[in-house]
Formats: sequence, C-alpha cells, structure tokens
Amino acid sequence: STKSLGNGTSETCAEFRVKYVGAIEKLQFDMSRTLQEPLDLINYIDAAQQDGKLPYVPRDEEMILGVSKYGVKVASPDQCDVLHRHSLYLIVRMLCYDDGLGAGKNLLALKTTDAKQEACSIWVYQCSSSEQAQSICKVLSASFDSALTSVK
Amino acid sequence: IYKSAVTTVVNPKYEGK
Repeated sequence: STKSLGNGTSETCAEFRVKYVGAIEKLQFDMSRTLQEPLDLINYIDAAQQDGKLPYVPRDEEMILGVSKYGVKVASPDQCDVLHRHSLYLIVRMLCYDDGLGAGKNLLALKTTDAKQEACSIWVYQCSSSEQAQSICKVLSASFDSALTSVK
Repeated sequence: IYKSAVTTVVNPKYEGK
C-alpha cells in the first residue's frame, strides 16, 4: 500500500497501515550499547513482552506510519493526531522480523536516541505482512541515503 | 520464540553504535 503523494508539498513519501505495540523509552546509554546486534534487540523485546513491559498483541486501532526524508511519523488514520514523530537523524536503526506467533505478522522495531545520544528508546509496531515490513525498511533506507547524499 | 529472517536498516550516522 505504498502511496506516494505527488503533490510535492506533503512531507510523506510513503504511508503504511500498521498497529502500535508499545515502546520502551529512555534506556540508559550503556543499556543501549548492549542492543546493537539485531538478535540482542529481538531478545530484549521478547523479554519485555514476557515481563509485561510490552504487550504481545498490539492495540486494535490501525495507525498510518509515514516514512519521508524527515523521518517516521505515526498518526491516526484520519491523520488528525500524530502519535509519534521520529526525526530521521535520531533514528539509529530499524529492524523487522516475523513475530513468531505463526500468523505471518512482522514486528517493526525502531531504535531511536536523543540529541545528546545519552539514552535510547525502542518503538515496536506490527505490520500486516513481511512484504509490508520490507517496503517500510526500503523506504527508510532510501531516506537515509538521500539524507547522506544531501549532506555531502 | 523462533525468529526467521531479520531485516535491519542502520542509519549511517550511527554505524556501529
């Protein structure tokens, strides 16, 4: 469902329907250093779900996750209220993987940091399929590339 | 829980962080 709004004014270059699972905010820096490897991050999310810090099942309401050169914005379907705004330069990495519950759903884990890079946060969303998750990763990767080339 | 393929996108600004 990649829908790029060609009218130029809109910041969003691709929008996806996802569900919000939860977030673990303000992890101290030394903790965030242990979450560099993808598997460490996945295991950390697993443990958080088992400890009840993160739910297994996302909230029912679908959200619109928009990826643009500015970053990732998560808003309600009518886009009236913005739930999260992750600016591109504070996004450290994005990870997508099968949630292992057998329904083919993919989890999207977004690791962000703060401007002083002292703490990091983990934001978890659920995609309807791995294809959707892959598309989101592709668009974000393109955003990183375009941000990189524009800096030079 | 068994995890299948994992796709990672890293911000070049934080490579290795």
